[in-house]
Amino acid sequence: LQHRAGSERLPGLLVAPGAVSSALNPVLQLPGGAGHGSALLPPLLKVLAERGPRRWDGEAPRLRPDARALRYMKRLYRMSATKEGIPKANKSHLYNTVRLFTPCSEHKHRHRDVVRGDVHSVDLLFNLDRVTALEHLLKSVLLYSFDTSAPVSSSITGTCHLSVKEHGFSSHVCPSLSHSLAFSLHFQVRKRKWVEIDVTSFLQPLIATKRRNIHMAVNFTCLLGDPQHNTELENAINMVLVPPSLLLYLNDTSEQAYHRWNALRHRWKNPARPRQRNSPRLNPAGDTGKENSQGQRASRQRR
Amino acid sequence: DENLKEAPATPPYNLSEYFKQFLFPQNECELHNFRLSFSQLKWDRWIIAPHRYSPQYCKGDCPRVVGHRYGSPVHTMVQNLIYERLDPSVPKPSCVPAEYSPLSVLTIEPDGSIVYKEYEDMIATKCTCR
Repeated sequence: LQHRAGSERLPGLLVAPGAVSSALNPVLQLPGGAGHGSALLPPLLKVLAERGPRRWDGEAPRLRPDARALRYMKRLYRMSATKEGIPKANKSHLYNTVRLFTPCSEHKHRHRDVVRGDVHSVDLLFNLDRVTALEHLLKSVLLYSFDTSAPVSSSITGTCHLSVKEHGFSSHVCPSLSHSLAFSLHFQVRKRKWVEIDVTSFLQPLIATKRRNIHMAVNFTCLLGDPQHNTELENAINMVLVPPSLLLYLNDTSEQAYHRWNALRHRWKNPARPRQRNSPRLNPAGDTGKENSQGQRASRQRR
Repeated sequence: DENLKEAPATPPYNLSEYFKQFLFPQNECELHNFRLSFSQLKWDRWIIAPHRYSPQYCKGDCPRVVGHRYGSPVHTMVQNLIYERLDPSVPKPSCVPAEYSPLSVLTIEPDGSIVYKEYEDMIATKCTCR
């Protein structure tokens, strides 16, 4: 393999564990003398192949994602990629991976605080096993979804306070981490509201020490609108305060991930490049991408 | 003129078309469109978006003198010469992708979490002879 371009730089993923390449469905084995099946698979196949030997034919064991979370990620996808699935060029974010985790277990309790109104406390356990070693954390967010489809007469503004503390972890060597912040919240009638609360400074040390089970206690209070008529508003909010999801914005430095800044640097270095054959020709079965014959004839005449 | 009078009523011969056969091979190395949907592969159970994907592919003959037109390195012409003059077992240059564009994919992980990831080199956009 050593004489082949790039083979020694392939991440462990491409020389997947024996179980993966041997259990690959024959459909995926390349025809002819393909030799090392998994090493020649395109990136997406390798990534998916890496996830488990029974992925192709049998129903791979899989938990259904939370519907709200799925809605949010589809919205993020539409904002980040074109209809054909190509990352939008006008985006200058540094992340190339976003992971959303819903809590594996949660214990909610609510108590009344005379000054701050209802305090929503929830203990959340997130399992971050899916984060790979080459995915580096840029930002982490607790994603709250407020659904005001409940009867709320008018738009509401208020201030909320959130505090996050590592749950059940205390050691005299390193004190348990905590993080708190206040933020304002504005609701419109009949509009779903996503609120992203940045907890990067809280989570960064935990991820840096390769902690994969994050157990946190979150306290959440909101004082909304006019205190005299608070009951109606508060009911609207209390009813819909769903435990948050955890959103991680990551930079995947592996070979198969797209590195936006490389593409930009490449364009700067080669503004004028030799013309290459790039006009897609319609193959008999294809329905789109028709060859533009005028383009073809014009370029030939120029030559 | 006498011969032409009896000639069949075909349009006057287009010389540039005639000479084209000597300059550019018919089945020239070019990018071809190919469109697949993940449901065909039964991957739509965990690939949420995109539903369809056009990887494209390169196909066609590499003419003897490639050079600037295909963005090919000098080595390609040397390999062609070796194939023609010295050792036919050395393969002719092939029509292969030269540039790609990335693809954004939204998938469900086995633990039910959701991941958006941008993958490199997923769609061929240019072909070359190498």
